[in-house]
Amino acid sequence: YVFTTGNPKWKRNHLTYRILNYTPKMRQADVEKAIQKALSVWSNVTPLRFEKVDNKEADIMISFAYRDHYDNSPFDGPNGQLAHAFQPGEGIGGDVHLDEEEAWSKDGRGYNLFIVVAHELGHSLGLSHSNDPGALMYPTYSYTDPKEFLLPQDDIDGIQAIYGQSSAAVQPTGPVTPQACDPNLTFDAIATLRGEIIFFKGRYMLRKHPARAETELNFISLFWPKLPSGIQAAYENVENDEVLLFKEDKYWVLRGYDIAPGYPKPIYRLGFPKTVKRVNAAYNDETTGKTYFFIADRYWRYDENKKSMDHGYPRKIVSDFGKIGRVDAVFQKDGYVYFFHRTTQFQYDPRAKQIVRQMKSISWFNC
Amino acid sequence: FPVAPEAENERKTLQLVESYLQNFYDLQKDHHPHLRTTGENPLAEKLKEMQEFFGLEVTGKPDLDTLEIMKKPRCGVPDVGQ
Repeated sequence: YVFTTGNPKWKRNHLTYRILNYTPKMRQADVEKAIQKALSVWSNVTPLRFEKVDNKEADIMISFAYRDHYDNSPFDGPNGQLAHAFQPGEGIGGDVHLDEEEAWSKDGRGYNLFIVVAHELGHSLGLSHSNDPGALMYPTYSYTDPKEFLLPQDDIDGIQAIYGQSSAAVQPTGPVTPQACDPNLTFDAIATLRGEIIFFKGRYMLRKHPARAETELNFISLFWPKLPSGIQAAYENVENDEVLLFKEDKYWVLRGYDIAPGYPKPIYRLGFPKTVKRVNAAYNDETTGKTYFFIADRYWRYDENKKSMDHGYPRKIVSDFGKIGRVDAVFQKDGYVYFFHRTTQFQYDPRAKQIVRQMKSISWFNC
Repeated sequence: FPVAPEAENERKTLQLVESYLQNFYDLQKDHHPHLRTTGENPLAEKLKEMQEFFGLEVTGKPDLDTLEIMKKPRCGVPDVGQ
């Protein structure tokens, strides 16, 4: 996180805000709701309180503006610059300006007003741009479902360094952006995707292309806005050019790079009993066309050709895969199966039916 | 004469890079482009600063990854300075 030059801050914790005008692209009530939620992002983690006023000057004046709006920072039409805000201070200080020509929305279409206002309010309160790609104060727009939004730890640390902690008994914490070479990095799910390997972690995906040395970190929502964060299992069915992704008792299908219509569907359609509530990990064996699902200490085997579970399952993982314990994530590459449990990775040879190597979870990232 | 497509692209790229660095990295507008300056190229230096901020490979050149970031919708507040 970065403080604004000169460390400007409000001298009071009780601040006022006013919505000067509205965009015709959203219902007025939705605009107000988005702004209230954006303010609560910061008041939830600090002693700051915000009061809405209507007919007088407020500390934070929020307005939609068009091109040159006489603050020396003209907007540039659709896309590009979405909004800007001014550091704490009298007059224009603290004010938030939103580019009227953007496609404002309350969901994943266009630009989500809540996300943009929450970011701009960070400036209104004295924060500058952070170079943590997962931070709310990162300069470029990225969509997160407002229902799932949690203020990242980098932003919590920054705003609390200015205004102090929240008065809540338990201090709120936020998601930390995964670092590819963090030895403690664990994964929620892993799948191959047309030659790449995708490592899922929270709302992020670490993408490893065999021809590129570096690892790319993106939000899952950047590619698949309709997918939730916290994917729990995933596997690629190379033959069908599909990737199946699992969370709780639902699964989605990616065909190529797009989510197939009609998903999510219940996992029970694959033949799981109702006692199964979630899938921990899965991989598809290209040679046999069988898919292995790992749940707690057992696994199921699914026949992709017959589209049904094989009989005689579940079986105990330990009886057929040796001492790999619980499975967080798994994928198959070049005939070997790579099992991940916490920070440990096992390379398993399904032909010899034995573990041939043990590595760290981050061994794929050229650390 | 019609401008060759490559030259047109190059001109547009330079325009994108210059306005991005002027907006967000305090690149001063070059009021005497016809005067050849010696020493550091301010645009390359600002480009390096931007690449460092975004964790890109610091090349000082408008490579594909850099241009991809520059085209992303973003906040209008500068990344550095006031």
